[in-house]
Amino acid sequence: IVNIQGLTKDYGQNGVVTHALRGVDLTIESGEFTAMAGPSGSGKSTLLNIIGGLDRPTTGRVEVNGQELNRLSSTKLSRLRRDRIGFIFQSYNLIPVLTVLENAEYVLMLQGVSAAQRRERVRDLLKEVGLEGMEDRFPRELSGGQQQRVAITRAIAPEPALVLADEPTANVDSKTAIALLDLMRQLNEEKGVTFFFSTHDPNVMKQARRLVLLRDGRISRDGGMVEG
Amino acid sequence: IVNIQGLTKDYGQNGVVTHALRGVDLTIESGEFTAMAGPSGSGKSTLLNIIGGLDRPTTGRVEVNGQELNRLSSTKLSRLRRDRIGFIFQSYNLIPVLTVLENAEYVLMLQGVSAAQRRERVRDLLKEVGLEGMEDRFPRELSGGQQQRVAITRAIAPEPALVLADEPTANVDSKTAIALLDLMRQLNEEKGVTFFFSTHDPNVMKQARRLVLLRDGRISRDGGMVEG
Ligand SMILES: Nc1ncnc2c1ncn2[C@@H]1O[C@H](COP(=O)(O)OP(=O)(O)OP(=O)(O)O)[C@@H](O)[C@H]1O
Ligand SMILES: Nc1ncnc2c1ncn2[C@@H]1O[C@H](COP(=O)(O)OP(=O)(O)OP(=O)(O)O)[C@@H](O)[C@H]1O
Ligand SMILES: [Mg+2]
Ligand SMILES: [Mg+2]
Repeated sequence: IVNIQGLTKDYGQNGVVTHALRGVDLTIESGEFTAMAGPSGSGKSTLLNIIGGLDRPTTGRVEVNGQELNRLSSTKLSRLRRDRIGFIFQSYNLIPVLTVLENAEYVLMLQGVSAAQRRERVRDLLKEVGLEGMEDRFPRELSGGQQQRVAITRAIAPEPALVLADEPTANVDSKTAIALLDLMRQLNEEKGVTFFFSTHDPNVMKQARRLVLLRDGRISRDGGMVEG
Repeated sequence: IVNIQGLTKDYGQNGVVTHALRGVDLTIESGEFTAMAGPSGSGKSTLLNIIGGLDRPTTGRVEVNGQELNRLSSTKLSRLRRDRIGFIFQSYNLIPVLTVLENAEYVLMLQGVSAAQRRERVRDLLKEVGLEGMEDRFPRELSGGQQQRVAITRAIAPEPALVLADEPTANVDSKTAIALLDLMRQLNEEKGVTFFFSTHDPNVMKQARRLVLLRDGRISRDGGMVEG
């Protein structure tokens, strides 16, 4: 579902260039539950942003759901993002003027799902992530980990083909992190949603079936996780 | 250096009240290196914000550095914050239009430290947290963990009496987290800076000499950490 060849990403201005990604080759099959780890600054967010179509490669080829991103018009790209990809940002990116419920149902609303249907789906999910009763609050009235869970709900509610999650458990306690991972794994095993997420937490890495290690903008290791 | 008695904090509107803190008694001695853990939503950020004078109690008495916060004028309160307290926010709160260096030296500048002196201090610290070479970048050009480290540098550069840190290692890998904690402990042991920080990371909790557990707005456990 993701096929990347020779990906590089440079950020540069005034002669100072940062090589954030330095030649990444990566294939993710549909149905995978794969974690990515690596030091702070190694390129995890950059890679996720490019796969999600939120940023462009400098060189290389990125294919998502069979479509080569560089060839898509911006309309086609946003439609792919809206309908096929769920994105959980490292800093959540909730909309401050919308309530928890409105934030969580946002993509379903963009997709034209009826109000009744999307509210039911989202209320159930909010309950599963421990946010029952918070539907009418605003993001600024939530703790860090609560905001993170609204961002997760928004991304998984449409059951997209691919969920890209940037450190989805960074701001919650271990008990909540485990519950969130169980929820994500359930979605993966029952509905075939592909998950590709970055994390700094060894306990989260253990839950993945495959672990990709990023270092200085390159993949340094890539392998299946031993069971048990 | 911190003395809290009977602290409660309610957030409420339109009849729905959230009891974020429900009666907290806490004393932190000068020179401590104390961690606070607890589930997402248990009140950690709320407690740190109130100790740092960024939010007001609903009831109860909060004394910092011998001064009762409720009795301070807003001028005296901001002076206490500027000169005595270093604050690391859960979402960093860097100033987007200032560079890494300008953000990191911000409090020293407010304190009237000369440009030459503050630049030297901040450059050394930025090097220690692994951000050498990034001084002229802007926050949006940094990874999550890099932004977090700028926020840490800003808080510790003035060597305040008390540093309040809200999940200071949530967005960095374990190696960087350990280096940051070593730096904070060094400041604690060599300069007597008091540290009170919240965390979800068991490895970080182990490094503290005392651990306070928060649950549903109350302290549920409070004790020294066993050595070794
Ligand atoms: N606009 C930019 N200009 C210059 N450098 C940038 C820019 N954006 C990101 N970078 C650099 O690219 C590198 C990779 O950043 P990225 O955010 O992908 O790291 P990361 O692995 O997600 O780190 P973390 O674990 O701290 O979130 C970093 O060194 C960062 O400083
Ligand atoms: N403005 C507000 N209005 C209503 N409730 C609020 C408001 N701000 C915070 N709360 C609630 O107060 C409780 C404590 O929040 P706080 O941010 O202190 O939690 P926390 O322990 O820091 O959580 P986390 O580990 O997720 O960061 C939460 O249940 C939160 O929803
Ligand atoms: Mg990142
Ligand atoms: Mg918090």
